[in-house]
Amino acid sequence: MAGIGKTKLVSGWLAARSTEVNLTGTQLTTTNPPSKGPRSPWIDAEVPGTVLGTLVKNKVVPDPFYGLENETIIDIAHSGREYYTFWFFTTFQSELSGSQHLDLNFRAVNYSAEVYINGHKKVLPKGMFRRHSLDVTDIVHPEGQNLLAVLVHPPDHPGSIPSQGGQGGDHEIGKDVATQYVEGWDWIAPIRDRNTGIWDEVSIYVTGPVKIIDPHLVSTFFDNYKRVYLHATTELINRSAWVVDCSLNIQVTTELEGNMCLV
Amino acid sequence: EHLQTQRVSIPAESRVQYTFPQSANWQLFFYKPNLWWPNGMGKQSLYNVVITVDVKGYGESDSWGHLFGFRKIESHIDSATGGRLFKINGEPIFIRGGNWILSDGLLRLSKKRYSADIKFHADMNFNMIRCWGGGLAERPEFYYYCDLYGLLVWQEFWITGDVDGRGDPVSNPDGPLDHDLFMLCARDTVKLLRNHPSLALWVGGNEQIPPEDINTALKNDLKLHPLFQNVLNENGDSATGFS
Repeated sequence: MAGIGKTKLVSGWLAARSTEVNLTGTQLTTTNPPSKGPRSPWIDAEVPGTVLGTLVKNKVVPDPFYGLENETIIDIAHSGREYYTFWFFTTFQSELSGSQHLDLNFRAVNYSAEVYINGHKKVLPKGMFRRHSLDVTDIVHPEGQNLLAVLVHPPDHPGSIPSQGGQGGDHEIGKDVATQYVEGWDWIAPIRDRNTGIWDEVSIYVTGPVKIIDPHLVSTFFDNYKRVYLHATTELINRSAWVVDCSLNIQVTTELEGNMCLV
Repeated sequence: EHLQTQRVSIPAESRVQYTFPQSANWQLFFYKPNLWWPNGMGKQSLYNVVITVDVKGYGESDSWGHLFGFRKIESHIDSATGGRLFKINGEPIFIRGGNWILSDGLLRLSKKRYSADIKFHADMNFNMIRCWGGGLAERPEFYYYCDLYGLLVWQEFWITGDVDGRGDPVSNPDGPLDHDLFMLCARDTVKLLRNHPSLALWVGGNEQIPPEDINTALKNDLKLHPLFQNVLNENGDSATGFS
């Protein structure tokens, strides 16, 4: 039985340009998992990171922050969105007991994505600044390896950069909910992929039947800060098919020096 | 230092919201806890808060933890200067702040980078960082180091004057195309970051007021919860607070 909690998926990611992959997500995560090789379009990926970060890491393009190298990298306005639509692939293990649930979490993706796990497809809707949580309990293999492929699409409105540059290029990026500086500003040249990618952490999260969601902690103060109360509100979700009786515990501790804890 | 347990029953396949305390007898009370102070005003005291849920017949089902700082942040617009004045834990503070966009333009973000960036600001004797609307809603790791080093954070949402209605020529006068998406992202971002003691101020955008429906929704969502809307008397005691 897996222990509860979070495991980040930080290593072993591969990436490939979508136009160079002739397989579907279902095939990639069942019969035809990718591998690197001299004729393979797959390279080591930056996750969390961006498409351009991956290309720089693999020296496919030069680092845009040095000299005039950014001018040598094709802008998404000229290449089209498909050129910077990328597959990302990895594997992970899971060993769940009967009552456990597994969530696959993306803390942020720019800008939308299709997720394939062991042949099953799920969609991550648009928005650069939102968390995504997929209940994959019924999809993962009870023991052994799971195959995960993510097709990441750039912002819907990457815009184009006027010859004179300016704050935010032609401002098309403002139509989306994403960072705006990526069309260039008075302090930075345009980011050629508009920061497309899995730009924040990916993790798997194991819980029992009940999950804690987004607690909120608030303190109130009285008597010149001598009398203080901590208020905590949380959402709880019961994903089992029966009523559950729970003990909900809140504990506050301080950390003394030398990794000692006062409870 | 403080442990409290309450019993909860949750229907099958459902979601509930639960608040500690449920009554005056079940309050998490602290007598003169160490307060969290911004850089230069005192120590950044932090407490570990852990919430766990144990299911009868199963065991521990989930656990959540967060570093928490006891602090009160107040601000108002000064009628003489038009500037915003801040008080922390009742003490006025002179804000020494810096503008911030990101740690790396290609989003090569890491704890190591954030630690260096934020500590640098603290070493420069800053006590506030302002996250510009054309950049990111910063990540929890950024806020962790701001909690640790005492940098208050002014976080803007993703609206700028240049791109959203005040540029030349004017573009996107009504902001992003999908206002519901903007609000979904804003609400999720607030939930992601709201427990950090360094988070001091939400601002609708840079040099621009968000579209009216977004602005109204943000102001409504971020207003003080009615539970905490107590009138304070001269001694700072709540007129209708806990006894």
